[in-house]
Amino acid sequence: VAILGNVQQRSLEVVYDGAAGKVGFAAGGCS
Amino acid sequence: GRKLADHSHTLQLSSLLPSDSCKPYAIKAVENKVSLKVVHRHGPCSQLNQGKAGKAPSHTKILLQDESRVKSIHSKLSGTNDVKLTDAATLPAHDGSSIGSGNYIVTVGLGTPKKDLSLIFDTGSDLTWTQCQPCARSCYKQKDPIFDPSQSTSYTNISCGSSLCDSLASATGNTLNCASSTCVYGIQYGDSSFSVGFFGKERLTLTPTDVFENFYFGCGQNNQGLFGGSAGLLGLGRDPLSLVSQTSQKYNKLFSYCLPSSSSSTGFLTFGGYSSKSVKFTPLSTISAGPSFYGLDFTGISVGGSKLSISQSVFSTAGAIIDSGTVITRLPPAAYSALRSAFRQLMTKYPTAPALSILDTCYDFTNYKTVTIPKIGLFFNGGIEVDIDATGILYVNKISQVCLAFAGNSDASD
Repeated sequence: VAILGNVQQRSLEVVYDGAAGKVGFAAGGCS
Repeated sequence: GRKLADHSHTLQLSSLLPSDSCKPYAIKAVENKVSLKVVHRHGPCSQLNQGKAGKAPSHTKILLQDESRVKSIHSKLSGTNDVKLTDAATLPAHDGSSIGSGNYIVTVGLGTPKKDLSLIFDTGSDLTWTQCQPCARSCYKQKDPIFDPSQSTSYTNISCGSSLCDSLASATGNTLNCASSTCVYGIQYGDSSFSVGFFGKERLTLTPTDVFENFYFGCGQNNQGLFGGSAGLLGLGRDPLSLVSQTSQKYNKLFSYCLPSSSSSTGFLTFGGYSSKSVKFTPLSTISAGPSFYGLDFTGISVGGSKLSISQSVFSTAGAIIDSGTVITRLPPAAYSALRSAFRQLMTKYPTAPALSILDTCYDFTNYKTVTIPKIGLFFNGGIEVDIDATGILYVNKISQVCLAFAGNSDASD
């Protein structure tokens, strides 16, 4: 598999919604 | 000029380097949700980074350990992971443990009275475990006092033969064991890192208002590997035994995090919500050989505002997961090759530098105060594009060796 690692996740808000079956990303979601 | 600005990041070089002191960000509050502070394990914000137990490894070592973690994930998914727990338990701990090294830490409370424990948070595994007294076989050095279940009024061992004990098989990938009718778990991370101990239940305190009775976890009696002064692991995968599943009645399997842009700042881990209104979602996919991983589908990559010409089959052949415990993103060979080529073309004004372990595209920024690098966007199923932050494009060893922070898998089907 390809793997999205944690360096590329920096400063993004990463959202895991297991019940709805989706993963989300928000740029600048940390500030 | 406008196109250049829209499709590139211009950075002060000093912003790429972590400072020696911690500059914490206030945790972003999400109403009625619980948020924990996230720190990089080897940065100045981590209490693990004090003294010998938490001494930061070199970047070369971090990347070698990262490669080891990736190999173990590939091995697990290809069904060739034939390392037996008994083998792992007899191996000495050595460099290259596949737990990885570039990990992030959160602090949770366990037991009654509550004891705070700094745990590596990991979306790529499921079982939460911590080192436990009396450390019957072996415990590594950790910063927090080692948890002692005999001093907690809420600890209970799980019995052998119970369905809970049986559930360890999927959460750890190992057959369970018994010791005097007490359920024994074992989890290993590919090569030498492992934890073996009693499977128990305990009171878990995330915050004073978010307390979970009967949280199932591993109470480690034989723990070896490079866990870097942490007290163990917080498993956030999709298996029923993960913290996410065990708290699903309250949080409905919804959590979010922000990893800090540098090891000298802090991020957050929130259960039950998220704070940004501009979240772009892509469907989760399930990897049949590893259903506890969070699968997603890459569909493309853009560099400097231009989408690269990469066949869809390159991504669909491989599949993809998102993992908080892997440091560097791994792409199918053809996708990485296209990314590298486009990135190099837009960086020709900068002198190159030697490769850093698995990172083969590096630059010497010694004579610059600011640099301009192309933006990189990742496309996912559902048509969303996610712009990677500038700090997620470059991996800085030193100013004379700053590298593109992506790598290729060796096999197109990995």
